[in-house]
Amino acid sequence: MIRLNEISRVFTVGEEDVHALDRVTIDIAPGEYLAIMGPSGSGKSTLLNVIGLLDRPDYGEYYLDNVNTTELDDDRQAFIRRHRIGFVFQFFHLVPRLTATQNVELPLILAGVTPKERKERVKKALASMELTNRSDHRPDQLSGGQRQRVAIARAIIMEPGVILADEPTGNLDRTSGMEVMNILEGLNRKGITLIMVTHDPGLSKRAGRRIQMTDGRVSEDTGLR
Amino acid sequence: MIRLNEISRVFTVGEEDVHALDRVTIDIAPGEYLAIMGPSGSGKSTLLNVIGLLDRPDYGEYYLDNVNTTELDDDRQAFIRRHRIGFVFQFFHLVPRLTATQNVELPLILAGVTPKERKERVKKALASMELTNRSDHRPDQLSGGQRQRVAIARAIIMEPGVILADEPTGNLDRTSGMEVMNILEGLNRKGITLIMVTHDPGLSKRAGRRIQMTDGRVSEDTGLR
Ligand SMILES: Nc1ncnc2c1ncn2[C@@H]1O[C@H](COP(=O)(O)OP(=O)(O)OP(=O)(O)O)[C@@H](O)[C@H]1O
Ligand SMILES: Nc1ncnc2c1ncn2[C@@H]1O[C@H](COP(=O)(O)OP(=O)(O)OP(=O)(O)O)[C@@H](O)[C@H]1O
Ligand SMILES: [Mg+2]
Ligand SMILES: [Mg+2]
Repeated sequence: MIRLNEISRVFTVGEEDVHALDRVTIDIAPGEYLAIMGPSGSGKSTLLNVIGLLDRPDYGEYYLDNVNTTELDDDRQAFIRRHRIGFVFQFFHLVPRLTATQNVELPLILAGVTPKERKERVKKALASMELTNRSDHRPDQLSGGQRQRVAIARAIIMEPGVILADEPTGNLDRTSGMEVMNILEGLNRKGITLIMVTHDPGLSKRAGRRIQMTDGRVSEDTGLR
Repeated sequence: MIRLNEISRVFTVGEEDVHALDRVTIDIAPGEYLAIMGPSGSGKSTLLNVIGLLDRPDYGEYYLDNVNTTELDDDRQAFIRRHRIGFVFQFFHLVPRLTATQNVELPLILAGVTPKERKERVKKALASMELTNRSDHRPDQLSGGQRQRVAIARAIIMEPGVILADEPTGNLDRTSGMEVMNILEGLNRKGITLIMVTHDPGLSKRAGRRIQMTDGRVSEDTGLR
């Protein structure tokens, strides 16, 4: 379902080249539950951005369901991204002027869901994240962990084929974190591919497969395959 | 040194009042090492913002070194904040257009330190955070954990009397997180008051004293006193 072949991503700052991804080759089957770990700066977010069609590799190919995405133009990539991928960003990227409700509703509006059904689905999603009392708050009126939960609700509300989660419990206490993991793992059991970046070894052990990154390379790939 | 008396902070959203802090009374002695824990939304960041003079309470008094800060105007509060308090924000608040070096240098410039001495001190601070190779990167050219370390370096470079750290290792792998804790605890051993919000029970056990927050109140206060 997700096949990366010799993927490299190089950033240039001044005179210097940063090899954020260095010849990454991985195959991820539909419905897999994969955890990505590694030191700060090792390329985890960059890898997620490439998989999520938010960044293009400089070398190599990325096949999503046998389509060579590297050959698609931006509009086509954006279309696939919106319909097939849910992304929980490391720093959330919520729309500042919209309330929690409106932020979570956005993917449904883009998908043409009717107002009545939207209202119902957003209500359910916020309730599952224990955010019912904060539905009308804008991001600046929410705590860090509340913003994170809005970002998670937004990413999963369309039940996309692939969920990419960049440190989804980084700002959550253990209880809220476990609630979020139960929801994400519940979706994975329904067949949704779950790829999660985490710094928490305890969380990574719950995944079926674990990838370790070091300096832009996959240095380890363990778990049931 | 830090004395909060019946501190309350109420946010109003539409028709609703949110009691982010509810009659908080605490005394913190000079040089203490305090960890603050509690569920997402329990008021930890709001408490830190009040202590850091970034937010004013609606009720109660806040004495900093026996000065009733609640009676000071904004300019006076800003002066004290800049000279006495170092703040690591939950979401960093780095200046987007400045490099890592320039961001860390900012407090030194505001304090009138000479260019030569600034250069040296920033170089040391970035090296201690393992950011030497990223000195000329701007925040958008840094990973999440690299940004967090820039924020920490900026907060501690003046060795202020009080360091407030809101989840300082939230985006760091365990190794980088331990390096940061060693640096912060080293400063505490030199007499700097260290107040840290964390979701990590392991980290909170390293502190001399632990405060638990629930719904804006201090529900527990344990440790050597
Ligand atoms: N736009 C950019 N320009 C230059 N360098 C970049 C850019 N984005 C990322 N980098 C660099 O690429 C490397 C990988 O970054 P990435 O964000 O993928 O790391 P990460 O594994 O997610 O780290 P963290 O755990 O700290 O979030 C880092 O060393 C970073 O400095
Ligand atoms: N500007 C604001 N307007 C309205 N409500 C707010 C505002 N800022 C915070 N709140 C609310 O006040 C409560 C406390 O927020 P705070 O950011 O202090 O929580 P926290 O303990 O730091 O949470 P987290 O662990 O998620 O970071 C939350 O319920 C939040 O929704
Ligand atoms: Mg990252
Ligand atoms: Mg907070």
